[in-house]
Amino acid sequence: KIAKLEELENKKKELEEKRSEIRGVIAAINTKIEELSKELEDYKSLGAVCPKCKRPLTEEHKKKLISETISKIENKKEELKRANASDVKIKKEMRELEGKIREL
Amino acid sequence: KIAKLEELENKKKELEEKRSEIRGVIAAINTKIEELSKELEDYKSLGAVCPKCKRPLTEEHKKKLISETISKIENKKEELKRANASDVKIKKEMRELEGKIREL
Ligand SMILES: [Zn+2]
Repeated sequence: KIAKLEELENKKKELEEKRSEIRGVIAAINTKIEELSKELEDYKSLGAVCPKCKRPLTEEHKKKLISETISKIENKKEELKRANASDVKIKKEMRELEGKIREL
Repeated sequence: KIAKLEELENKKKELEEKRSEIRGVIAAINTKIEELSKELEDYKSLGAVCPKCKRPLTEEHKKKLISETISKIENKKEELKRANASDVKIKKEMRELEGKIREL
């Protein structure tokens, strides 16, 4: 019985590490989405000339920058969905494990 | 004698206002020189692609940005010389005026 408890406690530690890891991933993705959103705002407010290199900007090039950034944001949101789903799965596993530990 | 003192005190106030104004000008030019120096550092560290509009940068265009910024800094330094010279001139006038006021 003690061996079983130890085994379950070890499994619980593993899940806690996975949980901590996935939360780190979620935080990083959220930060990236914020940065891309700021970049998108900058691109939307670009004028006739690039403020950095001072060369004239065509409407076509501005649209390209905007649509590329929107795609990147959409990809990150997909990543976020998958990461959140993993987080939910780990939480569920932990709850079941807590249950098993109490039943010992 | 009182009339003369009033006249000199009024002249002194005028010079103090001019002094305050030229100091404002000097501060503004110094700020501008700092901004241009940062801009120069940015231009010197530009890579193969503009970090803002993502288009490839030729060595020629980079050199153009650098030399244009150096010219702007040199112009501002000339302005600064003239402003400092005005400041020195006003300080000298004020000292002479203080002398006249004491001699009354
Ligand atoms: Zn650019």
